[in-house]
Amino acid sequence: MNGLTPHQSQVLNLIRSYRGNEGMSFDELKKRLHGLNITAIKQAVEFLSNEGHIYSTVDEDHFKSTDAD
Amino acid sequence: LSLTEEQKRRIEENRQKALARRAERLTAQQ
Repeated sequence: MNGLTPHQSQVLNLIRSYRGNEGMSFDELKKRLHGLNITAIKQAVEFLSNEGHIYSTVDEDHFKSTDAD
Repeated sequence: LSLTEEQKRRIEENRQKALARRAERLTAQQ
């Protein structure tokens, strides 16, 4: 689906669903994706950022989706 | 969370950069 792996889509959908203006934190992602190891989450976040699907907000650990706005 | 003007500016800057990267990737795919 849109060139993303299931893990990448899962991470993107969580970030997209978060309404706070500071964006979803990496810690919150870890909590919600407790079945996924941290390295896999970090790789998904890095990929999504490189592809322009997400961007960092108040610091390097908070993210928003470019198509959520 | 209430954001400072500086934070809002930085977030918008990051958003624009991400949108540019997204457009670049989409162009490359076509």
